[in-house]
Amino acid sequence: MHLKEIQMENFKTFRKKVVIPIYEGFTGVTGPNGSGKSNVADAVLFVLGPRSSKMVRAKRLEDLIFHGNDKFKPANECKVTLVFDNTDRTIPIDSDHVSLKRVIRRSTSDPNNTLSYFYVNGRVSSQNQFESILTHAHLSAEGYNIVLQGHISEFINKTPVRIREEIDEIA
Amino acid sequence: MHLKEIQMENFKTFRKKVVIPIYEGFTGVTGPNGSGKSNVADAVLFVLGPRSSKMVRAKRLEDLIFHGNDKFKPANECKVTLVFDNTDRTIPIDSDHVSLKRVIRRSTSDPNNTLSYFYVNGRVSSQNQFESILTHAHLSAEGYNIVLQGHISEFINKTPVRIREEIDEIA
Amino acid sequence: RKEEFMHVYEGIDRNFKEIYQKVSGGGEAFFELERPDDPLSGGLHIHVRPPGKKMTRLNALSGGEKSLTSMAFIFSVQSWDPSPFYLLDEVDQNLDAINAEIIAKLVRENSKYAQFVMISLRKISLKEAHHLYGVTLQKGESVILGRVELKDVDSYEKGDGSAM
Amino acid sequence: RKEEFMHVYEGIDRNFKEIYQKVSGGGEAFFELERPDDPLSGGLHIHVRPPGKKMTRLNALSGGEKSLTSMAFIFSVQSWDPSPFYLLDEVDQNLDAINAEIIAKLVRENSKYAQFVMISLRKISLKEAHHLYGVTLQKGESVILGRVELKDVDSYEKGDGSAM
Ligand SMILES: Nc1ncnc2c1ncn2[C@@H]1O[C@H](COP(=O)(O)OP(=O)(O)OP(=O)(O)O)[C@@H](O)[C@H]1O
Ligand SMILES: Nc1ncnc2c1ncn2[C@@H]1O[C@H](COP(=O)(O)OP(=O)(O)OP(=O)(O)O)[C@@H](O)[C@H]1O
Ligand SMILES: [Mg+2]
Ligand SMILES: [Mg+2]
Repeated sequence: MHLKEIQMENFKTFRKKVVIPIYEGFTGVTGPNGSGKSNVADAVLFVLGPRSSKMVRAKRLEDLIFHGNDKFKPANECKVTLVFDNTDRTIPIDSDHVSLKRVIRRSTSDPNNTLSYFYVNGRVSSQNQFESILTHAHLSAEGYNIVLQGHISEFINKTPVRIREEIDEIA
Repeated sequence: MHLKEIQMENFKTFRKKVVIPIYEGFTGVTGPNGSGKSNVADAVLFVLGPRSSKMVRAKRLEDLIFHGNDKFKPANECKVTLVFDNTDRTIPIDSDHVSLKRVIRRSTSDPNNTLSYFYVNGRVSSQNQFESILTHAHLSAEGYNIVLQGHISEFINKTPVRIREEIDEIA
Repeated sequence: RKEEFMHVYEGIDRNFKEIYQKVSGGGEAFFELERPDDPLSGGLHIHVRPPGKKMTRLNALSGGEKSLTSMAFIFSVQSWDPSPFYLLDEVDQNLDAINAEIIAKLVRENSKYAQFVMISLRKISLKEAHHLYGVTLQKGESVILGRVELKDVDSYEKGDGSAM
Repeated sequence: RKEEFMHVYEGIDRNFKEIYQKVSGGGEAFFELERPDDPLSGGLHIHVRPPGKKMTRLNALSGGEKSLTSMAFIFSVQSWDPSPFYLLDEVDQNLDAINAEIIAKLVRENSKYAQFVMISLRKISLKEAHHLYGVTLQKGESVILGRVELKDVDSYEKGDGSAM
């Protein structure tokens, strides 16, 4: 199982729908300050870690929706989809591809509230189902596989008990 | 008034006495990871900010004394001297040079305790006298003039009230 | 339960020693359990000794030494708790040119077993990548420049680059 | 007392607008007092708008944008509360090549009025310095290599360099 592509629309600085193919091996991402590199990392976390505390840079979910610029008005919803190659059936779904999509939409009745929607292969799903798929796939936002900007030294700054607990969780 | 040199002996990784001349203008300092660059910054803070909370990397004062390596035993004391050019008499002392030296020594009677000594132009002084000289010279560890490694974003992460207070202190 | 923990613990400890020695050019590292007789009731301390230095508390390490130790720890866990996908955002910020290259080569080696996406501003790291994407800001929106060549990175950074 | 505060406040605000616009290539910045009628009882908010973007909360800025804003703030205070000596430890960690060069040139310009010591791992910053020192580790002790040339920095980093 591996990641095939990241799709974003109206997610932070990514207004237009964009599809980023992810190949096997080592992919480098670079670009000027403020261009949106860490926003791509946030998009991955947005799908992988619905309950994750790692999404530090947004106080509220709605801060993730494109907030407009000199030309375009703020959007009302944003979407991120991660498409996985599942030919080895690591994810217990009988299809070669599995797409996990998360959408948040400003609620029309109460503008301060944002509603979250989850889709698996295009069909409406739930946050719990998302999480059970992610656990099967060994993909979690809380693990050692995602290191946010400026957080590299956090791994060794944890308390001794916390480090032992994390090794215990692996066991 | 300007800084003429930094002298260190048995301060962290600087075992042998070393004198670093500081010229006017822009001085760059570079070198491999762990070579001792930030230890030079700590040495400056050690003199400029006797009460400063910025000395974050040492839990106790004694952590600043050279703790030995494959060849040499741990030292019992460390010294740092900052020598200033005072021809414009910014510091109210009648001499062209003013040297501020701080020494810490492990106490022989109680190994867990470290004693601090302050010297101005070679004569014993006190922490209070140090501080009054530093205030005259507009040199403080708490100001905007010293940015420790990894702390650059702290200046804008302060609370609004704290930022207003700092501007007030300047007024 | 204790046996299971000890089995994983010893495995990761062995990896950590090996990887740290490799990335630090001869340093030493090991784990220490607070309560070896009843590990699950105590914590776990990480000790490292950079080459030529004494064993130090993690807090006393320099910025670059901490980043290197953290990366060694992350890789030592990987073979026990493999994830198919890794995302590293500017983990080379604190590293000097030599250590940045060592980490990037380690990422390239490990990318045989998992996908690695590494965000970086440093050519010394990016040159190890198999594929390279550029991200730039145009009219206040992010645009992904398809697979770019490292030598082009300079020009587009100069161009619409200064996105600040 | 209020007049004194407002005098300094307006001076620093003016500086900050100017310096931020210069370092960001056209962005906008300003201060806002929580209680303009009684400034000493409220706080002070910093607002910035990177070029092409909307005005944002400081927390939403990227790592590099924050570092640039902080440096602009430090320099805007300098002319009101001048210190004879500045020490900057790797303030360019988060900056891309363009912004690192902008900040280094700003340091060089300000070094006419005060002494600046800047610790950095990046040649793009170090090349602006008038004098350059190397620090390296030999047998577990720090050694200062007198005034070095930038072109030599590579060789000693490769030599005894990997001090980790
Ligand atoms: N909802 C949103 N709509 C539009 N723009 C947003 C939104 N949220 C954040 N931003 C913008 O995204 C930018 C930050 O982008 P990001 O952190 O991805 O940059 P980066 O490429 O990682 O830069 P650096 O190299 O400095 O780390 C900020 O300028 C911020 O204003
Ligand atoms: N009292 C001491 N005696 C000897 N060595 C010490 C002492 N205190 C700290 N050290 C060592 O100093 C080293 C850290 O040095 P420093 O932080 O100055 O490195 P640096 O050149 O700034 O590196 P980087 O580029 O990674 O920031 C650590 O390896 C630490 O073990
Ligand atoms: Mg970033
Ligand atoms: Mg340092």
